[in-house]
Amino acid sequence: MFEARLVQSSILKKVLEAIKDLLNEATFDCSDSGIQLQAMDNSHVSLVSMNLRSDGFDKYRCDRNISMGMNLGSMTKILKCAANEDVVTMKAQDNADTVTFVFESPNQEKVSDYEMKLMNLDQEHLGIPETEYACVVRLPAGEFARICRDLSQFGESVVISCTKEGVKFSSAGDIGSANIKLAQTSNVDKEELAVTVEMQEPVTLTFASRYLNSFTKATSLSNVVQLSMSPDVPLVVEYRIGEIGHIRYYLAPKIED
Amino acid sequence: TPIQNDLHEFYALV
Repeated sequence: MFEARLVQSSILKKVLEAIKDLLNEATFDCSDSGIQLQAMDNSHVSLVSMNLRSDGFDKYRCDRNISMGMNLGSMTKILKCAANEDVVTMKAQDNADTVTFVFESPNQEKVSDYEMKLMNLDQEHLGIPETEYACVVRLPAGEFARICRDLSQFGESVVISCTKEGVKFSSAGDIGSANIKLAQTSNVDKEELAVTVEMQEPVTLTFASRYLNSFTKATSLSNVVQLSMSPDVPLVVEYRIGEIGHIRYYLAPKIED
Repeated sequence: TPIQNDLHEFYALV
């Protein structure tokens, strides 16, 4: 038996919003420690890794590990049936081929349940080692979304350069070029408004702006986004999911021919 | 123009 209850169904809605641009379907691996998801987009350029810890749920029970392959379009339709203030419970029997979503209004006067068929998905799992990154940048998530949106008007690629002074985002194309420099915040009153750089060595990498834009669909999950970079390895874009977990996007860099 | 890499070039399958 698997059962996970979350008082704020809006978190689940936001998680889905954050992954459905990149993925059509995904397997939710449920264990005693929580719910994990790892999936690459169809082109194998980016990867989504999500973790929701069991202790972040209001109730969590997982007697046996289960992997639930879900069509994210169908899941989106079902979660649209939940009001933001509803309590959501996901339930499945061991070895089940369906999952049930139960939505309860805060006063318990309306209770709805939606059963969704599960899918058997062939999954490729990548082993991502724990890595010390040469540069770790934290900035307001809204600012990052704005930068990605603005620069994607110029070209298909965004160059991210990180030095101890700050971080620079650049793009160039047919209409011209654009550079956005963010300096490290000197006085930090509010952490969620700060730009911070932890740098071991400067890094410059090039990425497809289309994927960066997709990652920013997670903006509503967190005030802050963290970018981790090292020379010639994938970028990691991480958003915390409240006190319950995180979503990380990995993006392979573009390399000069 | 730079060439887009694949994630398989960086991480092994497990």
